Amino acid sequence: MFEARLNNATTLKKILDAIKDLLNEGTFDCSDSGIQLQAMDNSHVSLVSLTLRSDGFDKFRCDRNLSMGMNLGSMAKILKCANNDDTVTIKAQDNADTVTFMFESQNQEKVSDYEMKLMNLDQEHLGIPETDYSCVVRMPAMEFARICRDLAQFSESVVICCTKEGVKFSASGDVGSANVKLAQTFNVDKEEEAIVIEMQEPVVLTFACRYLNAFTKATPLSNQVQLSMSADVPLVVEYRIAELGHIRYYLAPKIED
Amino acid sequence: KQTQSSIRNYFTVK
Repeated sequence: MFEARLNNATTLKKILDAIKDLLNEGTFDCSDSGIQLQAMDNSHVSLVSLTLRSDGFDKFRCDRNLSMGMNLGSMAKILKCANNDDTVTIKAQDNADTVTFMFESQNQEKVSDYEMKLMNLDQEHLGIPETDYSCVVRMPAMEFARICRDLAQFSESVVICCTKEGVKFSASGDVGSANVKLAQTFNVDKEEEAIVIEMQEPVVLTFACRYLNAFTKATPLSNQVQLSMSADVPLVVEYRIAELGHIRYYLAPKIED
Repeated sequence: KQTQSSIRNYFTVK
C-alpha cells in the first residue's frame, strides 16, 4: 500500500508544471524515504531529478518500494481538477496498474477521486557523480527567469561566465548582443534577494536558452535558484521545495566542434 | 561552431 498526502494541492501542481514541458512521462519511484523521479528529456540533452522526502508530506506510507510510470500530460489533466487549497492524496495498491488521486475540499464537503492507468516505462537510470563545482551561484529565481527570457530573444545560446566579481550572462545573434552582469550582494535585507557566488575557479560555459527557459518553469516553487558549474560538465540548476525536497535540472553544455 | 552535447555523455547508465 502506498499513500502520500499533501494538505495543499498547489505544491504538486507547481511541481508538475516544472517538469511537464520537458518530459512526456516519468517514473515515480516510491520508498519509505519518499518519492524520486529521474528522467531525461526526449532529446537527451537535459536530465530532471526530483526528490520529495517522506517527512515533508502530511501523511506518508509506503509498505513496499513501488515504481509508478505516469503520463505527465494525463497527470496534469487530473491535477487541473483540484482546487489549490484541496488536500491531495496519491494512493496505489502494491503491484497495482493504476494510481488514484483523491482531492478533498477544506470543508470536507467535496471529495473527488481520479484513477489513472500506470505505464511500464523502460527508462534508463543514470548515475550522477558527486561533483565539487568550480562555481556555485545562488540568486533570486525570478531574476534568473527574467534573464533567461530576455536573452533568449537574441540567441539560441547563452554564455555564462562566472568569476569572483560576479556572474555574466551573454547572448549574441543577428540583432546584436546582450550582456547581463550580476554582482554579489552584500547586506541585503532579505535572504531571498541575495546573490551569492562561491568560486574556486572561474568558468565560462555555453548553454541552450531553450532548456534554461524550460527549467525556469520551476520558479514558483522557490525564491532562490542555485546554479552549479564546472568546466566541461553539465550545469545543475536547483530549486529547493520548502520542507519537501528539491528539483534539479542537469544540462549538457554546448561544446566546440 | 558549437554543438549540443548529450547528457548521456556525462553520466553512466546504472
